[in-house]
Amino acid sequence: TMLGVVTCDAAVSPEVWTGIVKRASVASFNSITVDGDTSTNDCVIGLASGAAGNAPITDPASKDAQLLDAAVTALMQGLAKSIAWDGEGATCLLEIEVTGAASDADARVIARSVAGSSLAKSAFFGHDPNWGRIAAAAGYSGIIFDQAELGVRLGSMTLMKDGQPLAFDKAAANKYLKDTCAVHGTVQVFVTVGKGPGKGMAWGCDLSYDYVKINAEYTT
Amino acid sequence: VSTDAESFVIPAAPDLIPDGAWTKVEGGVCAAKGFKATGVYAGLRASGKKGDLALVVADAPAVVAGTFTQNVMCAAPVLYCKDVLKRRKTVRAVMTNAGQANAATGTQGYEDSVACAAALAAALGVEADDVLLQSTGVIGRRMKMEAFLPAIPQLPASLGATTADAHRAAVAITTTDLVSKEAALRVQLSSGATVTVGGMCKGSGMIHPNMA
Repeated sequence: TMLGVVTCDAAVSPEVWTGIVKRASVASFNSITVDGDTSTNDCVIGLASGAAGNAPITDPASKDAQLLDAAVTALMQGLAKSIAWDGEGATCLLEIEVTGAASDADARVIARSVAGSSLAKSAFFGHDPNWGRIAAAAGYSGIIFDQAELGVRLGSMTLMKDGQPLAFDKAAANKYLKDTCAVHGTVQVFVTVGKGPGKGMAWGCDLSYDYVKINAEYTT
Repeated sequence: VSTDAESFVIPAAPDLIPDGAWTKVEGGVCAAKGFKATGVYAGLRASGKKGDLALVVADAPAVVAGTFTQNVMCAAPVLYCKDVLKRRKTVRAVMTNAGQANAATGTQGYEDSVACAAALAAALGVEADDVLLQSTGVIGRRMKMEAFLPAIPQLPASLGATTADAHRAAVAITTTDLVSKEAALRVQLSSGATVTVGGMCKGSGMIHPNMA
């Protein structure tokens, strides 16, 4: 289960605040996955006290509304990423960035499909730069794209381009994963699916032996 | 209830907030003006002495918004909050317990949520609809009401607006989490006013949120 409480001292109308919390939740908590299991209790509650003394924000298109929107989204993304970082048994945080989709929503769906792939997650735990599992997870996301436009980059290393695997330095890619997991760091995966304007991110973690151990011993 | 330090000693999550037009600050849910928080050990967990009951209170009615799981088998506090938000645009408090999820507990579970909200409202001197609830823990088991209800009137006395108070709240909502998760940032509006946003969350397993 994920639970969140967000507090804010801006003076903001209920309508604007509701929109901000909704959009921020989608771009943060709804963009993480640890094990693909949606809880019975997931909930984010946002409270705005108005104690900052600013002129009330009532126009969602105003500059102040957009600043507040960006700030709340950033805060919630930081919190959401900490959940993925602390995923049961995790040795790393996975950050998947998708570009070139038809829309931001499409990009987020593809990104979370990759972040949630048990095979891709297992590969990351084994420090295996397995571009095929990443490509497959993007492909079954439900979002249509031209496979001849798929690109995959792991950290700074390009593994696939224009739908074709490249002759990358596997030892270096393996070392990138090993070194990152050794410090419980962030593994970055970049996926390109075309030339559309849509971009989105999702976060997850690797799948380790400990995940099974924890959930075999802990009752939910 | 207890606020013993040893009940709240777990490491903090790393800072993972993206960079932008804001400054990261300390204080979690207490960083923004107008809020107090607390976390206590109330004996709600099946085992261990980690904090298990958290409360965030606004000094005055605060504008509220929520997103909730779309899981059909949603828990009683989710149903309760959605009912309150149909009626209210402001609330005063959010109380969160760890130990039992109060999910798949039927009418009894909903009545337990109502009883907890009523008890907190009485303790704070507010209306029941000023209170929202969150629960996390084991599914299908009734909350430990024999420990929960007596703990609620004791909560307001331990409220505070410090970073330590926010941290106790952040720890008290954890379950299998290995770290506490809290953050805050400050941003300047175009009008010149400075606004602070803070937050806490929990989660480690059963994580694939799909909230609306």
